[in-house]
Amino acid sequence: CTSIVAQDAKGTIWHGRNLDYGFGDFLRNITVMLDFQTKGQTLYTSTSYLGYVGALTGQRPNKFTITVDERDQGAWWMNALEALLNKKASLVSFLVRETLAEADTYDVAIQRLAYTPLIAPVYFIVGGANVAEGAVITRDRESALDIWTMNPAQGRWFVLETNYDHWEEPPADDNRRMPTMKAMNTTGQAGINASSMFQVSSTRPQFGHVVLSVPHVLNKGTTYTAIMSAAQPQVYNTWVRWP
Amino acid sequence: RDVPVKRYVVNLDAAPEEHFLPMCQDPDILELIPMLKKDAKDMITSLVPEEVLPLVDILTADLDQYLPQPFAGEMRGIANCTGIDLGEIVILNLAYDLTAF
Repeated sequence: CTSIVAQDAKGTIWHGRNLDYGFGDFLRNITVMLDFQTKGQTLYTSTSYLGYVGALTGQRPNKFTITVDERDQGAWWMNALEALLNKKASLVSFLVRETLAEADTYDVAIQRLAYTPLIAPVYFIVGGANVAEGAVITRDRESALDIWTMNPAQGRWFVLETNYDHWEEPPADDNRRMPTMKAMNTTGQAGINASSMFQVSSTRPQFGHVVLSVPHVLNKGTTYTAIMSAAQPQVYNTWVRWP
Repeated sequence: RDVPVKRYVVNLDAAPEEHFLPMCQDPDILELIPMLKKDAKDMITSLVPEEVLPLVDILTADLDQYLPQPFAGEMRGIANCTGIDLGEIVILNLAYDLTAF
């Protein structure tokens, strides 16, 4: 997975994500967007799969956007044990959906995602609707290990996450972070908008006309790209990708 | 082929079992169901260790005790309208957490 939150030169926050997973052909056919409504008004929107009731990508209009990237730690049985022994631990996708439904500010969303016990370690990437609202929350099962925030005033106008702790170097054989950063810096803060965020999410290594199959922003596992901007909720859209 | 995905409304004022009915009853989705059933089985057999399956049976037998609302009711609703086995719907929903490591 790759998730990016960026602030453009006018102070608008943009959130782009590629969801990479196995079983691509299965998942691509069942990817949908869902507008969760009460009294005819959209309370929140998510990108999901037929049959899936949680959320790994979503937006609360005019408030915040959330994406989840897997964190390469531990083993499946640790997650299963956590689920069995810790009744307070939430499924990742349930916490995201509950946060979209119940948190009514960016800060409340950050608190819920940072400190609610979880079954699995993950990254939550959160974008707001106001200047400088953007963060990557590195989670273990109990709590947040780190909350890495955007700081445009200090030149950090975007934060991004693939699947490795941002303070560590990613593995050499899966360094999607570097090409993503390069693409963002080439685009520049003045060039950031929905279309350029989609372009960054579509970056793949090419040698002339030959597409190289090395891990990249857009790779074989990418099932969809979603682009959101909480301050402009109508922007939110999702595209199935067939790399 | 990078096409925008289809979009559906989930009416949160309806009972959880009815939340995903509009999607399930879409002819485009109905057409996919047979393939979905097969793909879901493939995904589950290759993704979930066999040791876990008895756990899922326990979970499914008493879903409301283990999973919060509206999720338990929604999974039941999806199983009813797609004809996909409830246990498989549960596994598909747990798959991310089980594989997020």
